[in-house]
Amino acid sequence: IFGGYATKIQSFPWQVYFESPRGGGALINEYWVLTAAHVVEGNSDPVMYVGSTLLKIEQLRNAQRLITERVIIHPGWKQEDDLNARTNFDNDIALVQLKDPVKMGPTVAPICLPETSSDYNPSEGDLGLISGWGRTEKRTNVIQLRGAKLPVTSLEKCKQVKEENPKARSNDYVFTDNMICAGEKGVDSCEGDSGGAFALPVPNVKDPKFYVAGLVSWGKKCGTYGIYTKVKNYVDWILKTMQENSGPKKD
Amino acid sequence: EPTMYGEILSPNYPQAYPNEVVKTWDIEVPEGFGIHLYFTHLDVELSENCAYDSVQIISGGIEEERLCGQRTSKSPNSPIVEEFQFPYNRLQVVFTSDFSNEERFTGFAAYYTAVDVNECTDFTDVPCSHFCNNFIGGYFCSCPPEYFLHDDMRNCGVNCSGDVFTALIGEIASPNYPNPYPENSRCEYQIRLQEGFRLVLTIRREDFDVEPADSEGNCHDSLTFAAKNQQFGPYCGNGFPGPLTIKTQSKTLDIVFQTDLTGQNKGWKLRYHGDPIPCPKEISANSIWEPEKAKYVFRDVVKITCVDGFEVVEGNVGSTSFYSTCQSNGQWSNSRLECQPVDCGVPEPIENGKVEDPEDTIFGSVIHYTCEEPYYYMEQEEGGEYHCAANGSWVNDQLGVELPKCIPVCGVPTEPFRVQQR
Repeated sequence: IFGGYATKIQSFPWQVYFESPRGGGALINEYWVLTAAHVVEGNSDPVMYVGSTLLKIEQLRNAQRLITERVIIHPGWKQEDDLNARTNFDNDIALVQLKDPVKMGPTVAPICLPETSSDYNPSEGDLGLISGWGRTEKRTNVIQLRGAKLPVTSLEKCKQVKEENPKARSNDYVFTDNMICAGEKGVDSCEGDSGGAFALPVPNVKDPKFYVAGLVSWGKKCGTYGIYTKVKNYVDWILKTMQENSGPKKD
Repeated sequence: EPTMYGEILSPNYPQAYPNEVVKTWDIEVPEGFGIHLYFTHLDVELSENCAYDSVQIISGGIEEERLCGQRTSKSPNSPIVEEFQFPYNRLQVVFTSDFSNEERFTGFAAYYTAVDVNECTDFTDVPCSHFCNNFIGGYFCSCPPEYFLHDDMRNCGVNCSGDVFTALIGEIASPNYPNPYPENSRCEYQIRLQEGFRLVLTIRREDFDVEPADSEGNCHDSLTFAAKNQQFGPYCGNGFPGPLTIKTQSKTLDIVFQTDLTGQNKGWKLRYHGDPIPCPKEISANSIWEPEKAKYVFRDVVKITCVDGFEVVEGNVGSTSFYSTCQSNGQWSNSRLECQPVDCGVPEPIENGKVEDPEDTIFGSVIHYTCEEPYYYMEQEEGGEYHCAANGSWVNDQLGVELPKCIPVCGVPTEPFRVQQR
C-alpha cells in the first residue's frame, strides 16, 4: 500500500492473507474467498489466513488457517506464460472455495457483494478503502496490515500513467469496462496487495458498511493510479459459481 | 351259626324243672328268613302275669310274649299247643323259675323253623320305591322302563344328570317337561360358559311347577342353582318363587333338581344367556375412542386415537393411535398405553447460534434460537421462535422444521479505518 497507514485487521476483517505469492483476498462468506485470478493462477492450493493484523508466526498460529477446497478462476481470464509481460488483466477475478466454514468474530467478517442496482456503480470521486501487506514506498512488503483511502477516478487516468515495465509497451495494455481506476497521487495499492478488496460504503445505510467494489488487479506504476477488477460485473458469475459448488462435499 | 330249625327244651324236661333257674336261648336263622316258633308242650307254674315262673320271647330287646300255665292242643291232628310267627331272624327265649316247684311242673318243649318273610308286604315301610319282588330268603326291587335302580338297590330314578351346556344362549327343562317329572331323582346340570361372560337366568312364573313345600317350609322336590360363592334356592311350589331374572357373577353354574318319591308336577323350564363382562369406559381428555359407546363389553375393540399433540409410545416408537380389546377379565388390553404429550426432545444446535435451554420440550413448548450477534444475524427476519408441534418436531411458522441459519454480517468492521492526519 502506498500512501497508507498501519492499521488493524478489525478495520478490514474481510482481508485474507495469501502466503505465496503474497497477495490478498476478500472473504465474502463462510466458504468463499474472492481474489484476483493472477494471485491463484497456477496455484490450486494456496495457503491463506484470516483474522491477523500481523504476519508473525505466533500471530498466524492464532489466526484461522483457511483450507482450500477448490480454486475457480473466471473463464474469461487468459492464461499467459510470461507473467511479467502480461498486459491483459481482463476478468482478473477468481473464487477460492474453502473446505471448512470460517468462524466470524471481531477480526473476521465477510465483505458484502455489490447489488445489481445502479447505486452500486462506482462513480468518480467515490472514496474507497484498500488494505494489504504489499509493497510500500519503503519496503517490499510489511508485517503489519496497512490501509488507505482513495477515490474512484476515470479509467482514462489509469491509461495515462507512464509505463514502467520494460517488457510491455504502453499501448499493449488492455482496458475494459470490467476495470475500475482508483487512486490519487501517492495513494495506491502495489505488489503483494493483489486480490484484496477495494471497499466502497454501502449506499443509503447509516452505519459504516462496505461492499467489495473492486479487487486489486494491476497498475502501470505504484503510487499513481491502480486498476481494480469491477466486481459488480461478476456478481452473477460469483453467485452462480457458489451455488453450483455448494452441494454436499465428497469425502 | 344260624340254623334253619331247632329244638328248645326246658331244664330236666320232661322231668320237673329245677328251682331258681334262668336259662336263655339265642335263636338265629339266616338273613331273609323269619322264625316260626311253636310249643308242643307247655307246663309252667301259673301266676299273675307269669310273675313266678315264665317263658319269655324277646325280639330286639322287646318282650314279644310271656308264657306260663298249661296248654293243650286245639286241634286233634296237631301236637302244637302254642305257636308264633316272627318276621325277624333273631329271637331270645328266656326260661325263669322261682324258689319252689312243689307241684313239679315239667316245663316246655318248643321247636323253631326258618320261614320265608315277604319283605314286600310284611312290613309297614315299603322296601322299594317302585316294584318289590319277594323270594325265599330275601327280596329285590325293580324299576319301570327308563328308570334305573340306584346304588342303594331300593330306589329307582331317572338318568337325568350329566348335561353340560356351553352355548352362550340356551334353554334347560326338567325331564319330561311339561309332563310330570320323575320321582326320586337327582338331576344335575352344568352350564359352563367361556371366559368373559356372566350367566343370567330367566324363569317365567308359569314355567315352574314343583311339588310345594310341606307345612314346615321344606321342599321335598327342589330346584337349586349354585354359582361361584353363590346359591340360589332351593325353590319349589307352583309358580317360580324367586326373581324372574337371576344375574350371577359367574360363568359357571350348577343346577340340581332333586325329587322325592311323591309328587306328580310338571317341572320347570328356564332360559339362560351369557352376559358379556363390561370394561370400564375410561374418559381421557387426550384421546378419542372409536366407536364411541355408552358401554363396552367383552370382545369390543376400540381404536384409541390421541388428540393433536399427544402420542402413545411403545418402546422407542411413537404413534398416534392404538387398539385396545375388552378382555375376559373386564380389563382393557394395552391398558398400560396412554396418550401422553408429544415430546420434541432436545432441540438441535445450530451453527453460529444457540438455543436457550427449554423449560419443557413437550407439545406446545416454545424455544428461541439466536445467532451470535453482532457477527451473525438470522436469515429469517421473523426470528427463531419454534414451537413443539403435534408431530414431535420443532416447527417455525416460516421455516417449518428447517433450522434457522445464522448468516455472517457482512461489510461491518469492528473498528473503522482511520486515516491518520499528516
